[in-house]
Amino acid sequence: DESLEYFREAMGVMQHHDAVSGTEKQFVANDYSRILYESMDHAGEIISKAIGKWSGMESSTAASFKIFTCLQLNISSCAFSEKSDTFMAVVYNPLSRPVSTYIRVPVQGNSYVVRSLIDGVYPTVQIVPIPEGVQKIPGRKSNATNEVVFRALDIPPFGILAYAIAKKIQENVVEQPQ
Amino acid sequence: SASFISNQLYNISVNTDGDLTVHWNKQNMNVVQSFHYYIGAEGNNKNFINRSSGAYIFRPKELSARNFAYSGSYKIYKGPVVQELHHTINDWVSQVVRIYSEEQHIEFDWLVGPIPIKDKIGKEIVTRYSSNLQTDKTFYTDSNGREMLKRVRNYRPTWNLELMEPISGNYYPVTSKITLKDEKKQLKLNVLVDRAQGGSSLEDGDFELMLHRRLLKDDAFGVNEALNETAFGEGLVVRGTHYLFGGKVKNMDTFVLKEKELALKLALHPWILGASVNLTNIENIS
Repeated sequence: DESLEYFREAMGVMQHHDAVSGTEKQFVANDYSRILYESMDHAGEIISKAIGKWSGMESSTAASFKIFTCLQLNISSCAFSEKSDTFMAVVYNPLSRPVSTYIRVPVQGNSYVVRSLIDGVYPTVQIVPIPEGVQKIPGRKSNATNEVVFRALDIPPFGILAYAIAKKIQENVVEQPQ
Repeated sequence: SASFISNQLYNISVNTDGDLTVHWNKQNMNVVQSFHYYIGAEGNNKNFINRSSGAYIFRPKELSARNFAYSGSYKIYKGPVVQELHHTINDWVSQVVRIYSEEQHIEFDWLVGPIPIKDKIGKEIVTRYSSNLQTDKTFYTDSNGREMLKRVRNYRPTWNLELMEPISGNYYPVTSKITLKDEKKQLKLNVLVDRAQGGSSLEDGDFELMLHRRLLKDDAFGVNEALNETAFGEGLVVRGTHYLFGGKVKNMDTFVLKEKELALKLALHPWILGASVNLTNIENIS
């Protein structure tokens, strides 16, 4: 696949000792960032295809199924999750053994419900605030103020679990006059 | 209950100096975690003695790390999934300490930067975990995820060592793990890292890891520029994770297995991807 070619080239470049140890010049560091970002960007389509095929979602949702990467989760920022009231989080386990782990997804709201798409189970969810220091990181363009945290249980080796995440709609309670 | 986070294994709080204290409930083990900084050496690079601290070498100017003046605060968030202690040290050093309901480790999510350089002083920031373990100058670091190598302070196994630089001379690469062992109490303390870092144990019972460096002079080893990285017109901000994990080594096999699982989980954490979904009601998803 052509889109993999970008990754192959990045792998070649990133084996230089300066890339491994971080002793490259600033301009070179910027170029490494560019190469890695472009590789991931081009891989979006192939990731979508693979995950759509494994999960069977590609056929059920036809051409509309598209995977979005969240490359800034390390600074609690993800354009995709924080702009949608309802979305799907797909968790891929790159290890050859089952893994249970906690998932953190940046959001703007403060009340969410999560449902596993595999077994329909609703995991316990907690909303925690993103620390002020993180929100102030220069260059972080994010409106997320909270993170949805839940436990993904037994993600299969080299496999995926998918969760639907939806903002809880606060029901208006109309008080009855006494 | 608002001044600490705890579970059946640990009790974590902030002491009056602004350092974090971890007390193990069932074992005689406690750890104080703190942040410090070294001032980078500056020289004219004309000979080795005058080399500056830079991209290739860590060379502190003084014989010990400096403490931060604590001007921070902390907040605690508790819930059914995770307990978090949001700890601010100053304007540019902070962390989130987490304990999850179904995990045994403590997660330190540290955030450092932009390191201020208006005072024209290059700084190298470390975090230190100081425990009550008796370690007899010995600590262990991994070698690219392979076997753990025994390191003894101020000692090399094949020659008589006289260190001219007692701090950097005792620093070793930590690619995934640094460990302390108390042979008498049979206690072990590990920190797992999410990226390669420099680390050392400069006093018995403690170890430290280098988090972020911003230096103003080239070290003349070839890069030809100071390690003074910027983004968006300011110094870089770095965020990363340490997993603190320790206890009795009674059942060594189980302990090592848990450690390995945790290290793998940190190094190769599951990917989180998003997909749009046309939903009106979450109950309708099959």
